[in-house]
Amino acid sequence: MNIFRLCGDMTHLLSVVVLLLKIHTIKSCAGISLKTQELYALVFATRYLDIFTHHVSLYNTVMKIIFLGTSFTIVWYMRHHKVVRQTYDKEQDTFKHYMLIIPCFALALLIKTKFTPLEVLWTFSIYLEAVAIFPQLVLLQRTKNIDNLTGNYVFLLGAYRGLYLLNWIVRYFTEKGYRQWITWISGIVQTALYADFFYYYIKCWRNNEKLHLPS
Amino acid sequence: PKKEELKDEL
Repeated sequence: MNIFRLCGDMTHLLSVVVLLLKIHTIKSCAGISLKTQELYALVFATRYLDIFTHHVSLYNTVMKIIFLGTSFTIVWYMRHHKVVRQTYDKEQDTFKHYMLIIPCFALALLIKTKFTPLEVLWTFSIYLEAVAIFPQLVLLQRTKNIDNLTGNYVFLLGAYRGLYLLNWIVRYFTEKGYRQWITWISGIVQTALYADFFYYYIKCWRNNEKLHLPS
Repeated sequence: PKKEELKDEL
């Protein structure tokens, strides 16, 4: 495992910690898209079906359990916690799940490595993760006052994807015969979705302004 | 096996 992969995973973990900090400590999920969080829970549930059958390392297994557990915990908080759920911007978070789920599933049936249920679901999870941030980005654009934790949460998620790109470049040059086109192309699409957000995040940070996105 | 099938990333 190279340094970019490790930093990518740690950034991903940190993004979850930041989100849980906001939800659990401040008891607020204002500005957070439940649609995106539900899509992430679906991404991990379909990708980690092999958790007990395909052992890579203790590190991988522990991380899988953490991402599965936290994603469902976040969804539970936003839907059912009596204080947190009242801070959810339901009227603004209007993106429809099926608009992302159906095309991703269709694509997974068409473009995959093997036609087995596990393989199709794994490929589906890769495609879905690439676009799962979309409802969150739409919600951010509609939010007038983006708080620091929400801005940092999305920044950390984008940074995690950027670090994975660097990880793949290192692996391409250091591991013989290493190719994973489905993961690479989805990863590039996923990182590109953050480009606009990054631009305004850095611009506002440099100008010492509160984060705001043009609508 | 091909690396694609190893699924060693998260």
